[in-house]
Amino acid sequence: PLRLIAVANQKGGVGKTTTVVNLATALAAVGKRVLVIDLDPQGNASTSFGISQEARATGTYDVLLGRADVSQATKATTIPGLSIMPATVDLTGAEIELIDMPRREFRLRDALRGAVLPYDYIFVDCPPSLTLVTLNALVAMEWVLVPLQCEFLALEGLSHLVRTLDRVRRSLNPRLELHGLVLTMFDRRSNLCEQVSADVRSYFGPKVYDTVIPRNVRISEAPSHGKPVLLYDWRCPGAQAYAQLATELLRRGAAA
Amino acid sequence: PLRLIAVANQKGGVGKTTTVVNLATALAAVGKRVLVIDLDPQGNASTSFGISQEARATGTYDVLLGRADVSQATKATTIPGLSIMPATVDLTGAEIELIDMPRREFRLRDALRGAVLPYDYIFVDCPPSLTLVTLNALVAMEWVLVPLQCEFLALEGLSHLVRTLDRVRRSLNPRLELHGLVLTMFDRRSNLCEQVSADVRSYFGPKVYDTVIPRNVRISEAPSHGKPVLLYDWRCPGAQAYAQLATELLRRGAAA
Ligand SMILES: Nc1ncnc2c1ncn2[C@@H]1O[C@H](COP(=O)(O)OP(=O)(O)OP(=O)(O)O)[C@@H](O)[C@H]1O
Ligand SMILES: Nc1ncnc2c1ncn2[C@@H]1O[C@H](COP(=O)(O)OP(=O)(O)OP(=O)(O)O)[C@@H](O)[C@H]1O
Ligand SMILES: [Mg+2]
Ligand SMILES: [Mg+2]
Repeated sequence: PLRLIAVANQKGGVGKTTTVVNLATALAAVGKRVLVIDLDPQGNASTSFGISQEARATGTYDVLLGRADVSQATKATTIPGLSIMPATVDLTGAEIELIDMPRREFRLRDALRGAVLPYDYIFVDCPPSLTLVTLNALVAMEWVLVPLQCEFLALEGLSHLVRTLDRVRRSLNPRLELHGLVLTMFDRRSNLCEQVSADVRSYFGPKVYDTVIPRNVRISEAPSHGKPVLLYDWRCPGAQAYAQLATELLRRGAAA
Repeated sequence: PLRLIAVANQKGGVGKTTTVVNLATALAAVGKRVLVIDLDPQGNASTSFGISQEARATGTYDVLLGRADVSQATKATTIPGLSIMPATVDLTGAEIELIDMPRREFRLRDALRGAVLPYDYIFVDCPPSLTLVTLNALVAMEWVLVPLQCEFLALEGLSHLVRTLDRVRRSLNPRLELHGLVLTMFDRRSNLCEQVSADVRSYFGPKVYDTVIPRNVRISEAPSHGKPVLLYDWRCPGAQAYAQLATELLRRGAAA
């Protein structure tokens, strides 16, 4: 079955883009057909796959406003089996432009429903907010994957995020499910990380993935080469952790 | 003169809140009267000063929607000379609620214009976006301070931020000025940090502060104690760097 996964967290800089880019790459590497939808006006996912500004002329913004369909807005990447719907800064304006549109929360979902989707997985990289553009992802997807940095301020927003997911499930998308939380930028030497990890596991139980992504400078170097860390340096701890995370996602998906 | 400073960057997790909280504390410690306006629905600045959820009943959301004036929404903190206008998750809804309001970009500015402001400095902690709520800060303030993490993805959004500031200066607030960039979470051992720092200094020249904030785990521990790092552990490298940054801000302000 086609898996629809939104990677979301309104806390900024917790590893949303890095998780989408590397999970998608790892799944494509084992033969899955994957689409990444870049919903962040920063366009970091598009950059991480080396998509030039010219190649972003048609993208997610156009699909949300109904000016292009999914196939027109989707481009191949250099990675076999992996396509992307790129983002541009125009998406910043989408928050305002969508307000008066009919079915403003359903724009992405309606566009996907009307399209041929030759994919096994679709990932949406969300911006660091819970406003209308992110809402479109939560309505169009079925699973939500939440990257969580093990820091106090990052923990604080979790209850607001969970409440928002509950609200969306009740009123807009009954199939929406918090699929799991992934601990990112984890530093085993830090007491804070161990403490936050223990708190999160005691509260969310098996929803917290076993795979933990370590802090690893090679991860932050990869985007400047326009490549996912799995291709930039597959032996490094960060890349290995994302490969393991993909295996765990496949195992959990099979069990669902 | 009263200094009005927005701390903004649409890239998430770059140290906006940490910079506001610690700069404000350092300035209050040398006798300046400071107001922090928390404009982020996450309310991280309010948490960093130990403001309970009950004490946030009236805050920035109410001021933007015209339901309270500045003095009603402002609270003292445990730090002498430092007040805060707290934030709650309601601010997420403000993006939509402000759209149809008259002077929607000027709501914060008009509220401040009509108030008695017994302060030397006002800092606004912005959310990780460039939408209407952040626009309110850019219209109400005069200086913009941009915390910048020395990573490739963080560098990418800078040109969009600078273009947005130019647009706001031309159409909404002629006094708006990019006051400076502060390099945060700097790791001297990392080539990437050194490279990004060199790029930024060659492009922005003297607008880049001399003071660089090092990555320091004590900074991320402080919010769980409801205290700025300057009070949690004033001897640590992170606290010392923020004290130095405050000194540099005072020197640059005096020269302006
Ligand atoms: N495990 C890691 N180790 C080291 N650096 C990392 C790791 N994961 C991500 N990074 C770096 O940290 C920064 C933030 O990560 P990323 O941009 O993926 O977060 P995000 O949640 O998508 O941010 P935003 O909220 O702005 O969209 C990036 O510069 C990235 O390269
Ligand atoms: N110099 C530093 N060294 C170590 N950790 C830091 C440093 N500065 C900030 N942090 C931690 O990094 C995380 C991100 O910082 P902060 O929340 O201030 O960024 P932000 O830009 O305000 O994020 P957002 O975009 O979500 O508002 C926090 O957990 C904070 O405690
Ligand atoms: Mg991102
Ligand atoms: Mg913040």
